[in-house]
Amino acid sequence: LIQIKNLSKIYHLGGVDVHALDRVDLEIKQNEYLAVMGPSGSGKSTLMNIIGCLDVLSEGSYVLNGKNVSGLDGDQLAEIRNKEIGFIFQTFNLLPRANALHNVELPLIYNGTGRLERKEKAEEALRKVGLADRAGHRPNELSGGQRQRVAIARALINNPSIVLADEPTGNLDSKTGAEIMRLLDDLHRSGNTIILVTHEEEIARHSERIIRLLDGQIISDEQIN
Amino acid sequence: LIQIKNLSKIYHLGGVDVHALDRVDLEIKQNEYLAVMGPSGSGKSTLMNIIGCLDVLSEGSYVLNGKNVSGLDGDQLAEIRNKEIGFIFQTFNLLPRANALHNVELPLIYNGTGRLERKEKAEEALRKVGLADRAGHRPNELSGGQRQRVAIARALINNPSIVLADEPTGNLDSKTGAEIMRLLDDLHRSGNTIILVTHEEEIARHSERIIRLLDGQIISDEQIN
Ligand SMILES: Nc1ncnc2c1ncn2[C@@H]1O[C@H](COP(=O)(O)OP(=O)(O)OP(=O)(O)O)[C@@H](O)[C@H]1O
Ligand SMILES: Nc1ncnc2c1ncn2[C@@H]1O[C@H](COP(=O)(O)OP(=O)(O)OP(=O)(O)O)[C@@H](O)[C@H]1O
Ligand SMILES: [Mg+2]
Ligand SMILES: [Mg+2]
Repeated sequence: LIQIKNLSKIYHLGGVDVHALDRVDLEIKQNEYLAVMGPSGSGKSTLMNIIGCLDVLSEGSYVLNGKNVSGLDGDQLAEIRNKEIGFIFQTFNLLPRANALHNVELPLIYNGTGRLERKEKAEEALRKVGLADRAGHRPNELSGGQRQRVAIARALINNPSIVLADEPTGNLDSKTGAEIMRLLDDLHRSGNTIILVTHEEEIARHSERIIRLLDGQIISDEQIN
Repeated sequence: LIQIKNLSKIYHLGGVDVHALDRVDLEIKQNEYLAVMGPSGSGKSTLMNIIGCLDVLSEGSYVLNGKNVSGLDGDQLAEIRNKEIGFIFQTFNLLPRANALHNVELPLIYNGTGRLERKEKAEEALRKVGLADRAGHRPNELSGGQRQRVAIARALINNPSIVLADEPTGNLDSKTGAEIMRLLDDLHRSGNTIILVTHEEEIARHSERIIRLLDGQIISDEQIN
């Protein structure tokens, strides 16, 4: 499904080169459940952004579903992002002037879903993350963990085949975090591919494979369970 | 130091009343080390914002250092926030167009510290959170955990007598999180008052007292250690 070879991401900032990712080799099969761990600044979000077609690599290659991603244009990338990938951002990235329901509806607006069906699906998605009674709140009228759950509901609403979850439980208490992990585990059982960034070992243990990054490099890649 | 009596925070949203805080009674002495826990949406950040003079209560009273906070004007509140309180926000709240060094300098600009001394103190503050080599990066050129650490450095730079830390390790791996907790523990030993919101029990165990919220109410208040 995903083939990454010799991938580097290099930022040039005032004369210094920052290797956010450094010659990464990675293969991910369909329906894998993968966790990515590593210290703050080690390149986890950068890797997710490149896999999610939100950022471009500096060197190396990324083949997704048989297509070389570097060869695709803006429209093709947008279509992949909308149809095949659900992204739960580390910093949520919600529209500040839209309420929770509208934020969750967004992916369905992009793929042309009718208004009535959109509203029903968005309400259901909010119910699944325990926020049915917050549908009308805007992000600044929500707690940190509630914003995170809106971001989760939005990412999952299209039932995307690849779910990229960047620290999905970082702002959640353990009970709410467990409910979110149940959602991701269910998706995995239904055939979706789950790639999860976390710095919590217990969350990582939901996966079948743990990759550890350090200074932009993969330093270990282990099957678990 | 802090006396909160019968404090409520009520939002009126389209005909529904949301009790973010509900008749909270709380006394905090100087040099206490307090942890606040509770599920997502239970009122932790709301409580911190009111203690930090960033938000106003709807009912009840809040006395800080002998002064009734509801009786203070905007300038007096701003002075308290700058001189006595260091706030580590759950969502960081960094200036997007300023680099890390400048973000950390801000509290020193507000209290009139000279340019050279500011720069030295800001560099030292960044060094303490492991970000000396990221001083020139802007927030969107930093990882999630690096932004969190810039927010921490900024909050602590004035050596404020009260530190309000809203989930300071939420985006950090355990090693980096431990370094941040060492900073907070050191501050406590030097006499500062630390109020820490966290949903991680091990982080809460650094404190001497744990308060648990549920639906805006305090449901337990225990001394530990
Ligand atoms: N401006 C607002 N208008 C209406 N409701 C609000 C507003 N701000 C917060 N709330 C509600 O108040 C409640 C408490 O929010 P708060 O941010 O204090 O929770 P929290 O305990 O910090 O949660 P988390 O652990 O998710 O950060 C939440 O249910 C939230 O939806
Ligand atoms: N636009 C940029 N310009 C320069 N450096 C950048 C930029 N974006 C990210 N970086 C650097 O790239 C490195 C990797 O960042 P990344 O966000 O992938 O880390 P991370 O592993 O997700 O960290 P965290 O656990 O803190 O979220 C960091 O050291 C960061 O400072
Ligand atoms: Mg990250
Ligand atoms: Mg909060």
